[in-house]
Amino acid sequence: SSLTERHKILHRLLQEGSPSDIS
Amino acid sequence: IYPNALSPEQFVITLIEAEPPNVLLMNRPKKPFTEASMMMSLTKLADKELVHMIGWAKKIPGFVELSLFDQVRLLESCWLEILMVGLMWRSIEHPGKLIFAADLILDRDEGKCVEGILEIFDMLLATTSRLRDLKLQHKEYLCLKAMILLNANMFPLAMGSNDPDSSVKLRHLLNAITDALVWVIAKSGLPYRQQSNRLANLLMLLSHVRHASNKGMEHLLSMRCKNVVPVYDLLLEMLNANTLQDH
Repeated sequence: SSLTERHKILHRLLQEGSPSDIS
Repeated sequence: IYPNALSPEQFVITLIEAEPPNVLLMNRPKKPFTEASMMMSLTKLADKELVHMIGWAKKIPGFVELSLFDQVRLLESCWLEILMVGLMWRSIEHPGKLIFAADLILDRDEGKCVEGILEIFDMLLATTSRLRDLKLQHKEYLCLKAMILLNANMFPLAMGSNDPDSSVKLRHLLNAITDALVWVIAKSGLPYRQQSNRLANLLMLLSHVRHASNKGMEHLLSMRCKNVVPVYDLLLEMLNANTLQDH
């Protein structure tokens, strides 16, 4: 949970759709 | 795509297709730089590149098959190394200059306006000069960059990973990227005896990239603590994570 806490944005970007969506 | 299902050539082609676009700063500050305007430019650019870096990582064969925990840990550990090795590649044909972006090209001495950054500029320029001497090839660069990500973290990863076979997948990935780099060097036509020497020379440089990244992280933290530059969003999160990780 501490990792998830530390990386809310990163988690979201990793779980979001296709890589191009992120970019 | 499972990494071991790919041939080294297919792996390299996937890395070529995964390459992120070159990012522009857009609103370039007027010169001469002040400490604040240079740090603001560098951090703004880094924040933009970080978003593309995540898209790039997800396109590396097998990366998204790792546990989310491992994906985060790897990126958390090496994001500045990845930014720096990309900077070195962009700067390789421009001795004495750092091509942060097409609209942010700095001479070494322009770093004088920021306390403590010249030491880091000199490390970056020295490692870039060594890569130039080695005539680093684009496909070698792509393999080294992926290797930095996949090799970014080990022991806590093995212990902390909530998905034990994720570590097995990661070891397969590391073998696949090593095979890809060995294949690229072999394709270069170098005599067999010199191929292992070239591989060793390239891999030795990764420790210098890690050292420059550690120095850069310390410097960025000190700039933030002194309120020289505000840091937001993803860059702030990644920077904080390093602080917490150290503690």
